[in-house]
Amino acid sequence: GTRIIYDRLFLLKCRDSPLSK
Amino acid sequence: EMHREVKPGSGEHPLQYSYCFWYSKRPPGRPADPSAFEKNIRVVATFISVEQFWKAYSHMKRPGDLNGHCDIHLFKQGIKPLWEDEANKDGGKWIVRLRKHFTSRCWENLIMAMVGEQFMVGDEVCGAVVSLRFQEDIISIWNKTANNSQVTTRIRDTLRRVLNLPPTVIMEYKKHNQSIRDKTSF
Repeated sequence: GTRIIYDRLFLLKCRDSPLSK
Repeated sequence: EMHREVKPGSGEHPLQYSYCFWYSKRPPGRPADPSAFEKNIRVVATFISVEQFWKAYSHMKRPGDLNGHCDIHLFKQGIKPLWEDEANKDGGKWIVRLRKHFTSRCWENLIMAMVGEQFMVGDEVCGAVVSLRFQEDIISIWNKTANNSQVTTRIRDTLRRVLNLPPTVIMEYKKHNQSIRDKTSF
């Protein structure tokens, strides 16, 4: 089946989102 | 906390697995007591999305800012960071010894790779540990099947890549059965 994969760059971008605070 | 059912919130990016951060500390002046380990370890956060991961991670101290003999563990929800857990009993771990200066950065890169499913070994990865010790720190990644060399090789190669380790850094694989026999992790 398909896996949910996130690369480092994407994870770091999400870090800046207000949802991550 | 370990069994709390977590769900991605609205607008959050779900992870392939839910995870728990655990913390364990050996009180200063006390010798190691393997039977006390399970009593001294506790879950500090559980998450299932990228945003929940960052929330949990940002509320914790970075390994480089911690003192004393302690460990931070990040394991899939349902797997205890103990050799005897069902998921770990036939498993092992890659160990990387680090000069203290590198610990926080390496830990962060490792856990991002793990939750982001960068290891590409199906469901073999169980968790990761950063162990703060007197002169050096140790990072480990645990997998289910110690005898599967295809899996352990792929984990090793991904680890070297995500940690950006120079070729001089030695990585060592240790089966948990060996740790049980040695009565020590490292």
